[in-house]
Amino acid sequence: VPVFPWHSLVPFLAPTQSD
Amino acid sequence: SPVALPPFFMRGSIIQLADGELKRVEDLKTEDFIQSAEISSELKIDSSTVERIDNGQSPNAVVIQFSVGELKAQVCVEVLVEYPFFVFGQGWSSCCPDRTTQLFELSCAKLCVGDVCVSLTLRGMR
Repeated sequence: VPVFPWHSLVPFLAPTQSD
Repeated sequence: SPVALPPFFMRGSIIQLADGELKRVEDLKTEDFIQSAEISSELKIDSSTVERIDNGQSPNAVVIQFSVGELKAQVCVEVLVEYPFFVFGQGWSSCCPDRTTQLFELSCAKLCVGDVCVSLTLRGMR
């Protein structure tokens, strides 16, 4: 049975431009 | 269609939390994400508020605009209508909950403007 890490389930949202 | 949905959204999928605990995807709670991120040295939980939901390039896709984190960075993502997001205090939610339930047997609420979703950023990133 495959086990998936918790962080696969939520989107990685970060601004593409840095300041 | 753009991309197939990953297999871990299927009801019954086994998810490992940061402390090693195993849970089914449908049993995950907001605290599971918060506690896992607290343990993580690299990942940080952000609150991403749904600002807009527009039609995508294909009929079964939507473009969701999020306001991310304290800086309220505007980020757009295009996903299939059945793609589930985890809403704080509510659980799995998608733009088309019926389709998510049909395809993945995962109970979903309707994702709406104003919902605050769990998202991740890298620690130490500005």
